[in-house]
Amino acid sequence: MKLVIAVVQDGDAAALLEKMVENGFRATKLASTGGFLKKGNTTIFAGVENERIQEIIHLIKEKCCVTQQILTPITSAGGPMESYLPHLIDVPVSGANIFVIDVEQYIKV
Amino acid sequence: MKLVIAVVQDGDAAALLEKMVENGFRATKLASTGGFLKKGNTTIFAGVENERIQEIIHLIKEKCCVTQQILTPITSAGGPMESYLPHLIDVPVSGANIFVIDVEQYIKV
Amino acid sequence: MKLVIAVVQDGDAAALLEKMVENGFRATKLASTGGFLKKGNTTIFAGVENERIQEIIHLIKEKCCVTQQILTPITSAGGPMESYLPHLIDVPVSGANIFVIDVEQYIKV
Ligand SMILES: Nc1ncnc2c1ncn2[C@@H]1O[C@@H]2COP(=O)(O)O[C@H]3[C@@H](O)[C@H](n4cnc5c(N)ncnc54)O[C@@H]3COP(=O)(O)O[C@H]2[C@H]1O
Ligand SMILES: Nc1ncnc2c1ncn2[C@@H]1O[C@@H]2COP(=O)(O)O[C@H]3[C@@H](O)[C@H](n4cnc5c(N)ncnc54)O[C@@H]3COP(=O)(O)O[C@H]2[C@H]1O
Ligand SMILES: Nc1ncnc2c1ncn2[C@@H]1O[C@@H]2COP(=O)(O)O[C@H]3[C@@H](O)[C@H](n4cnc5c(N)ncnc54)O[C@@H]3COP(=O)(O)O[C@H]2[C@H]1O
Repeated sequence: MKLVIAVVQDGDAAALLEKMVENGFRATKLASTGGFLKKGNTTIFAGVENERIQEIIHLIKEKCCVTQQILTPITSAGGPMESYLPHLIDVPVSGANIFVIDVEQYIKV
Repeated sequence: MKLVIAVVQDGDAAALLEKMVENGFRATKLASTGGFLKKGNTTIFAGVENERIQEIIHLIKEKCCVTQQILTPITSAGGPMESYLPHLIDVPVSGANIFVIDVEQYIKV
Repeated sequence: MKLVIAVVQDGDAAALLEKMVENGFRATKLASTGGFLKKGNTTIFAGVENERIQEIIHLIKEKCCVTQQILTPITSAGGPMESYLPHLIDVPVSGANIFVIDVEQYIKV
């Protein structure tokens, strides 16, 4: 068994979980926050049998989309002209960042 | 060392943590949500020395109980007779789902 | 790649994440709770290339400090004199507890 940990965007989480459950996968969801943008996102972890790993990765790719987020950093204290020009930065955010980890023992009690 | 990750029911979490601490285990708790029932549950993770893994699994078995949860799925739009019959489903929920993962390095700073 | 999971104190989390991002690390933050003190803390996880593991551990050591927390346990029902003496316990809390775990596959979609 592997533990598949996927950080996904909040907007994709519900559809992804629904698709996972429909296909017999079991998963747990955590509310998380991106270290850079400091916006809420979702971390899903699922213990998955080895033979179904490619299937779940495919499912995640299907349900999770890349987006662009606008970052408005705090402008540095410049001259009077400069402070009226907000610097907008386009930050690409992946559909999902997926980590596959080996599980030595899985016990259901 | 291993990282023991256990998804348990909210009602068992406090007693489990108390028992773990009493026995010298260290643990961290996260509020989580089940992917299927979408109800809150608790994810506990504990770095545990290899020789104490069986002990902590036994402790979790002792403190965490299987329950039955009633699931009332949204009824499909059927005829007038059918829509008055709610379909109740009995869903078994384990006391705990436990994943044991190898820790390559553990550092306390 | 390794998954670095660090349980840190809430007061250090923001500065640590800022430093990590400045240095090109990517991370996700979870709100967590200590099993013993039952106080909020922060769990950060970061997928990190093998060659940068020592660097991120050094960064965590730099930004996270040991503190002392005062624990006032519920006093047992003693005699009238005893109940007026609160038992204060000094509990040392590490800057960080770090678990380094191997990642078999990392996929960005
Ligand atoms: N140090 C840095 N320097 C320059 N640009 C940076 C950066 N850290 C993040 N970014 C950019 O900002 C986007 C959002 O990152 P955030 O940390 O808020 O939210 C991240 C984070 O929560 C998680 N994540 C990504 N890589 C991770 C990793 N290696 N370990 C743990 N979590 C990760 O997935 C979310 C989306 O990440 P994604 O890479 O697709 O998209 C990232 C990336 O395009
Ligand atoms: N392999 C795994 N990876 C990650 N987390 C895992 C996991 N297996 C279980 N969990 C976590 O433990 C909770 C209880 O699962 P359990 O399998 O005992 O009890 C489950 C099971 O009896 C049933 N169930 C869950 N997913 C199902 C599915 N895809 N098809 C049919 N029944 C499902 O509903 C109960 C509640 O599930 P829910 O998802 O709300 O909540 C789950 C989930 O949060
Ligand atoms: N092996 C592990 N696995 C998972 N998470 C871990 C861990 N070791 C530490 N942590 C996390 O880091 C926090 C700080 O732990 P630390 O050992 O530095 O500082 C601890 C320690 O000095 C003491 N303590 C914790 N558990 C104890 C126990 N069973 N017996 C005696 N003292 C304990 O109380 C402080 C606060 O503990 P608390 O549980 O509230 O909060 C813990 C917990 O959330």
